[in-house]
Amino acid sequence: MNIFRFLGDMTHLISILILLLKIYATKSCSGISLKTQELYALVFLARYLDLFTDFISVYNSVMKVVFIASSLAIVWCMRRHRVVRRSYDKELDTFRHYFLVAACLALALLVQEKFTFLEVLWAFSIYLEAVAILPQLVLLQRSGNVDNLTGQYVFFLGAYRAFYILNWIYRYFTETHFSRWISCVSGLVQTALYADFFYYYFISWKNNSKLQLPA
Amino acid sequence: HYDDDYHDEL
Repeated sequence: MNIFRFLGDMTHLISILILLLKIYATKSCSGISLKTQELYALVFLARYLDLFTDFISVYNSVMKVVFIASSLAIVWCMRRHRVVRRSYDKELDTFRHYFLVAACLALALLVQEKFTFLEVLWAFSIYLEAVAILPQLVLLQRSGNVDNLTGQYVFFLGAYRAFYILNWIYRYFTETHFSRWISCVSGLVQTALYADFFYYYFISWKNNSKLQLPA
Repeated sequence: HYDDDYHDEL
């Protein structure tokens, strides 16, 4: 464990807590893409299957349970909670995310570290996580104005993978045979997708203005 | 120390 990875995991956790806070406090999920939340639940379920087979550390196991539980809770809230689900922007959240799932599954079958069930699902979860934010970014573009909590949610979500890139660089230089090229390439793509959001987030923060994304 | 098989990252 290194500081970059720890910071990455903490910003990831903060982003999920911000989202839970927003939904719980405002009893609204307007501006949140249910499709992105479903993709994240799929990412965690596909990646953390080794929860019961490979024990790595208490921290690792606890965080896996937290990520799986929180992502399923958010999806459940947006689908089933009688008050929250009314504020879901169903007509704006129209990204066909099934194509993302199919494409990532196909890629994982072609490119993975070992052609085993767990490794294919692990690669699938890495690829899917890189593109899972797309429905959310499209929804933000369409809805134009971004409320503070949603903006902070996306910001921390982007920052977490940026910290992981520093973690991979650090591990590359400090560990002998460190080769996580699937994660690295996918993580770079994932962070690049946030680049324009980060730009507009920084501009709005600098001008102390409301975050406006060009439609 | 984990070999590559382990995915020790979240």
